[in-house]
Amino acid sequence: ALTDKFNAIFKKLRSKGKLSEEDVDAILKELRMVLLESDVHYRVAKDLTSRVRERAVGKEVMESVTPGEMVIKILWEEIRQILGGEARELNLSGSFPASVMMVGLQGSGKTTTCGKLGVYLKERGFFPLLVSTDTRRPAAKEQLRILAQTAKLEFFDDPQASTPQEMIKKARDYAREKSLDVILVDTAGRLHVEEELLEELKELIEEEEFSERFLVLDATTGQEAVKVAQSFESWVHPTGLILTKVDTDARGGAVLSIVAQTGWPVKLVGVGEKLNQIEVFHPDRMASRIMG
Amino acid sequence: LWSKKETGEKDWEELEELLIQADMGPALSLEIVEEFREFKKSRGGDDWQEWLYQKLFSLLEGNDPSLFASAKEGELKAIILSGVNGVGKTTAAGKLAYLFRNKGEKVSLIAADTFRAAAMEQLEVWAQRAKCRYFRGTEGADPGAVVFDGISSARHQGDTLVIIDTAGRSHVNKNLLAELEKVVRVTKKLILPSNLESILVIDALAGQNAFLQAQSLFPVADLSGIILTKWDSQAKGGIVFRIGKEFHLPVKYLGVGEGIEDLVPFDAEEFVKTIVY
Ligand SMILES: Nc1nc2c(ncn2[C@@H]2O[C@H](COP(=O)(O)OP(=O)(O)OP(=O)(O)O)[C@@H](O)[C@H]2O)c(=O)[nH]1
Ligand SMILES: Nc1nc2c(ncn2[C@@H]2O[C@H](COP(=O)(O)OP(=O)(O)OP(=O)(O)O)[C@@H](O)[C@H]2O)c(=O)[nH]1
Ligand SMILES: [Mg+2]
Ligand SMILES: [Mg+2]
Repeated sequence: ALTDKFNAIFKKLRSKGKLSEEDVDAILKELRMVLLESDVHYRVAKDLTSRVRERAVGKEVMESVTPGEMVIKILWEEIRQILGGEARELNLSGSFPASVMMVGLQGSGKTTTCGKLGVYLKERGFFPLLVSTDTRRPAAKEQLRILAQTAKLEFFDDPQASTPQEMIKKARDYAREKSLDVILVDTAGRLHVEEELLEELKELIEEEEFSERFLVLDATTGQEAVKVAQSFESWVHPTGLILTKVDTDARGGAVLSIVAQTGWPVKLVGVGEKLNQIEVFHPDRMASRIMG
Repeated sequence: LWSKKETGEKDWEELEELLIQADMGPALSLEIVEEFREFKKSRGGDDWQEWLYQKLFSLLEGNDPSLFASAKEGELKAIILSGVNGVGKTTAAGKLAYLFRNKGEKVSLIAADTFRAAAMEQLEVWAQRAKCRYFRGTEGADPGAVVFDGISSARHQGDTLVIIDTAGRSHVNKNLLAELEKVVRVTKKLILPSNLESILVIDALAGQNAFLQAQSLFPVADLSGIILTKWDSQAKGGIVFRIGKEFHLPVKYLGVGEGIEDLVPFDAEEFVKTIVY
């Protein structure tokens, strides 16, 4: 782990007495390697380590009796600051019923997250309605329907609806009819380079109001995360991030890269395949995790 | 990158950035940059791209991209697909079924994901699209038992190839690793070693965690190859160099889209060119 690696370095350095700038650079080199191994984007890792360097060549570290621990603490604080920004409340205001949309790359966990969010909201006194606009993936609607059924959540489908807009309008009518107050909209997965599909989402959000547009992101995402965020930002303007598969050993550096770049709040994290496995985001835990 | 004789720190950084952003990982990228610095010192050639192309190509050398290179004729063949959640296993199963059916094989798709919502329905649609036989068990049935019955049924029907789709699993879940190990063990009881391909499906957009996936699943599933999906995302999939270096696992196919024909045989030259140029 990071601490063991650094203890080895610092043991060697401590015997020298005071730290020199070269020593600090050696430490920062190791730090950058750790961040990159955690899938933090190349540029974000560079910015982070240069920020740590600015603080580390100051008195607090150079004359500290435990310089190693100080440097680690500084890095942790810098990461925590990037991740910790916005409040993490769900925004369900605006038109009634409120609409929440799940978007993201193929296989990131949107459909499962839709089900999880339904359970999460139901437990908090809401009456959610689940609807899928995914007409591309085989058995996509069936998957959401089964999740809804398992969790005893309302599910809407109109096989006659010919566009996502139409499906959502009909879902809204159904929700009003049944006094349901939140609509959770599952969409088909799409790549950040599939412009036609991104256009489809853009048209959808121009016609329908969504109080939340979540980018559902797999914690294993690598260096491409920054390009993914840039693309979804320009087509969809997400209001927040839901990070999935955090129960794996993926360090999740992609979330740091994206938040550093976009400032989006991370509202929730998926921690397993079951519908109750969703949690509030803890920036402290994520910072420690990224540092290995 | 460099046209002047003296290259400074900034130039090595650009090479390192290219490699890191291709998801090659910090250790391997550093190793390659160091090697190039040595090369430049001693030989001083100017075409870094040519050097990098040769270097990366050499990392993939000796890898056989074909499936069933030494399979025994007239005996049933099997492909097991494993990997973490959402990488594209079920889709790859459908694409492979279509591909091999067009090669004249009689294919059975076996739905060994008895857990996830609509997993069996999803594979069934692919079987219909590929026009091949489909075998499933009951909801929540033991995957090992489904595989046993599926292979027996395929053999009985005169099929030449079974493709086994398994549930997504995290390699940190010991129970799921044990489940996969059982599926592979059951398959090995019924299929000759020369006729079995155990394929790890990896997402091209994944970062260094894909290495940990390969590391854990390699002994459990006795992996013989990789399918790298979502290569149409323009992610470089450099992690396969790191995996190849450590486990000598060859990439067999690239997934390049969501359609049934979107599976292309791995071409090392094209793959390396995409990273370098
Ligand atoms: N371990 C783990 N698996 C998850 C999590 N969230 C989703 N999954 C799994 O990831 C896989 C993909 O989930 P889906 O919900 O189908 O993903 P999707 O984004 O809807 O996929 P597409 O609709 O094809 O784009 C499934 O096997 C899920 O069970 C999570 O938090 N942890
Ligand atoms: N763009 C693109 N999408 C792909 C590719 N391969 C699979 N997909 C998509 O990725 C998503 C997940 O595919 P699945 O086949 O369900 O993945 P899986 O590994 O079986 O998922 P689980 O069984 O839930 O673990 C689907 O939306 C597929 O259409 C590919 O090569 N390119
Ligand atoms: Mg889905
Ligand atoms: Mg599957």
